[in-house]
Amino acid sequence: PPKQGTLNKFFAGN
Amino acid sequence: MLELRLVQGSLLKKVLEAIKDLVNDANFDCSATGFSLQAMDSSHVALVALLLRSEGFEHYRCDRNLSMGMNLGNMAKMLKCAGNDDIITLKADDGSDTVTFMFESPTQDKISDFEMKLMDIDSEHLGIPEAEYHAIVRMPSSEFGRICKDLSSIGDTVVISVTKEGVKFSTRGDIGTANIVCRQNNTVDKPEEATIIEMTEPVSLTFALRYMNSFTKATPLSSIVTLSLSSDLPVVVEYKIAEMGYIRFYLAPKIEE
Repeated sequence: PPKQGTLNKFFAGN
Repeated sequence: MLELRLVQGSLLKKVLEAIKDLVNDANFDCSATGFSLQAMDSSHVALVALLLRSEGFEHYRCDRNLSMGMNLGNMAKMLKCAGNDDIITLKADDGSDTVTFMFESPTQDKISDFEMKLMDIDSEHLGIPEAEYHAIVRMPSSEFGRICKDLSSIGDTVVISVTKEGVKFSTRGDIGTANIVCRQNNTVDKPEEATIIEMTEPVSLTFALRYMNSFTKATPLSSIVTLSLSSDLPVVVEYKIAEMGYIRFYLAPKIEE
């Protein structure tokens, strides 16, 4: 089954 | 000194109902632009971004930028005590560790104030890059809510596929499969009943229905929802808040390993 990704890799912390 | 007077207090009640189950604690940021919030759920899968612009308030005083940490469950409890027609005013003094919610009935014959303790929250403010989306679907929010609810009785995930023909919502579970296709229809009498698809290339992404269902708690805020999709990017589920701003939910897709 597909695995749930997280948002951290899309949005950079600042 | 902070003083924000919102004549349509029910908007704030609805905002809290829409986000309190997704995020426990969050910082509300107050600046000349408006009253805003950005917070992720505890598993960093979903993010909510709220903006209520200063112009939307009858009175908006924010002497300096202020970040107020609040427990959203507790804030929702307090706002539940406001009537749907009440005017809500938020007040906080500089350096105070409390915020006051004042509720005024429309006829001014009942005035309540509720003081809530603020909390220190360490939260990372994420930079959300501007993105070009392959497909933007605008549809009635009630229809989207119905689809998410219906599909979640069959499966745990939804595949959203957009083609020229329309937008397809699919799921599969132990008892079987389900596919719901909504075709573009911009010829309806009322604009809020239209389904409009702007697409530069077909896109198909898989998401957890649990989160989608949580986002649909914002349905009372807007008759229209906008889904912005691109391959390998989080979907944006946006409910515009009339005259004031928006509530946007970002959800990371499920990825084949």
